Amino acid sequence: RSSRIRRQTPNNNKKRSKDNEEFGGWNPYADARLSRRSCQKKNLYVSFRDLGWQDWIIAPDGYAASYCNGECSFPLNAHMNASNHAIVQTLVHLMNPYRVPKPCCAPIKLSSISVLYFDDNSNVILKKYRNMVVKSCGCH
Amino acid sequence: FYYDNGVDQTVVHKHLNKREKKEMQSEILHLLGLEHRPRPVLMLPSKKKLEVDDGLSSAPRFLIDVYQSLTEEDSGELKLTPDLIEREFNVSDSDVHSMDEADIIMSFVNRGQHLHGIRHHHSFGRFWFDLSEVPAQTTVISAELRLYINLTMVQENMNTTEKADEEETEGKSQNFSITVYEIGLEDSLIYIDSMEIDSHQEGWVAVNVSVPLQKWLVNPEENFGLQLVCRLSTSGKQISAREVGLVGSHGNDKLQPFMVAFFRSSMPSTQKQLGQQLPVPPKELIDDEDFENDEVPK
Repeated sequence: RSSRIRRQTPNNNKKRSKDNEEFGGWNPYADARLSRRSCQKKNLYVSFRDLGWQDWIIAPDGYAASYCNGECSFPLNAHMNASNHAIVQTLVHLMNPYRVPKPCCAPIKLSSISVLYFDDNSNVILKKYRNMVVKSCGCH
Repeated sequence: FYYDNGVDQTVVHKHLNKREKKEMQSEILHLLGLEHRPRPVLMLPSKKKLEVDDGLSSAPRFLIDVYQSLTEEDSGELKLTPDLIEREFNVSDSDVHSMDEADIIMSFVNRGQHLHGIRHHHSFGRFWFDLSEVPAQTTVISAELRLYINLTMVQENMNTTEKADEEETEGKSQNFSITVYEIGLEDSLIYIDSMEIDSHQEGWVAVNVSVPLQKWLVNPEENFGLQLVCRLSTSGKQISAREVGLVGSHGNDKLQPFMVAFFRSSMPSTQKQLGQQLPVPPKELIDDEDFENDEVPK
């Protein structure tokens, strides 16, 4: 039902109370606030240009490194790419929050980049770095 | 240091001080598997580095073309679309295969003309490549010496006697052979490879030099370079590389000989990711069957 929740406007009080009933007391707007903090991919651009490395890095100028940030809290909706294990981890965490941690927000899909640069001898190296760029994040 | 404000904009989060900047640079260099920031003698043009008329020599240009031919597939993997390099550098199918297989491709600038104390005075046909920066823990997939044959140069360098000979042969093409030798101890020559060149052939040719490269990486002290010998196919008479039309170190920068090598990283996958040695936990702490094959756990 998460897609339906997102479409609702915050001022629609009537609808809100209906949803509260529908969700058995669960407040979907609290969930919407939570979703802003939920596990998601964030962008972090590593700029070789800003580092002043243009004298030895030929290409690229930089790369979108990205990282994963946010919480993996109950309920784990589909947008979090939660693994089955993450759901179990969440349930056990809820039962014993001080001993068992929440699932971890981490990359689930990574891709490579290629960097072209000069070495000390002015030879040129094209090196493929696997798993350097986060394509998507999820709860593990 | 920037962060994403959630609406597709980056915002300055914190200005790093000098020490923090240095640490950050060091971390990124480490991530790239480098111990220090390279200081190449050759300086790059500051703007529009990847444009065609950039004044760069053939060795960097070859890899720039390879880089520009890389496209990201749906899977997020970088794949080669070989049209560009095929057009300019006459790249074969096996080269494209090597490029796809390789984790590292290096193009080496010829330093043969700068060597001192070497008896092979035909510096034109003499090649030497500095391999000191080849990353450790790599396996050679293949390597080739790439040479450019310029037909205009052949016509200019052909002396009158040869022209007369050519006229006598009446249309018989004057083919050449080029042979590459590895230079051994006391200037001994060890045969590596040879190829026949048609008199009308123009463009890049590649000679397989995988064997000497593998040897030099294991024994760097045996790297005395390569020697090129050109002969007329009909008579076997030795001729200069210039007469064949091979572009040497004094020729056009974009057509100078260079060596390209394709390497596969032989580091375990986890180390490959980080570009560094990961600590291995004590065996008594590992009780998972998955870790029994001596792989470093993630």
